[in-house]
Amino acid sequence: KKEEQKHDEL
Amino acid sequence: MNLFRILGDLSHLVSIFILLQKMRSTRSCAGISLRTQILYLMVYCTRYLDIFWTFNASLYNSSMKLVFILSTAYTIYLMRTVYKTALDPQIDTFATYYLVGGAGLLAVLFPYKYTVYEVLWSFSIWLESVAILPQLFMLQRTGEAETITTHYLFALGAYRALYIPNWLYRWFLEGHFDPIATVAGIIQTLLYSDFFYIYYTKVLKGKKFELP
Repeated sequence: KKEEQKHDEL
Repeated sequence: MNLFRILGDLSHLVSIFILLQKMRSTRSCAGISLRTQILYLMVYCTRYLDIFWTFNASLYNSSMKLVFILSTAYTIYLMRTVYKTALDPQIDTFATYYLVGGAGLLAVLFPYKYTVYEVLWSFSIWLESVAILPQLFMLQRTGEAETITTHYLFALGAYRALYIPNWLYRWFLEGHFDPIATVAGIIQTLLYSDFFYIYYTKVLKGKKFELP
């Protein structure tokens, strides 16, 4: 299962 | 966190200060596109929604997000009140609806997940990639720009350009890859390429920014 995309950038 | 990303974020921060300084020192917002500023405010408000539930995740991210939203709102406020005499709706005419519509369409077609937050996030990424177009269009119509305005545009463009090596770094060293942000970021940087070229060949050599 594809890992969820993290939005840790600005 | 790597050097490219920090430099990119700092460049973004610096660009906002240069813009405020430009308005303060020339007592005018002449040459600045209100449409582009409004698009940026939309970008920040739709992307940084998560500030309400990730405030403790990273103080760095959260404070930057707050600064970007508040400073852009403040810039728009200044442009529409204190400096409104310099606004020129005859020059700032780019059809922004197409940009918002196009970004909306891409967001609905390719989000990472069908949740309100993810679709808005994707929308903000695509909208950011083209938000500079009204400003560049205005620049093309006037054919010249004040030096301080070109420094603002350079710092703003450098922010996303510096994110590209950051994405490469993260891809190779952390196995992290964000296709939406990367594709949109490359498009965004390409839109600046003409501007970067003239900035490099004229402004950095002490000449006035004038289009050929």
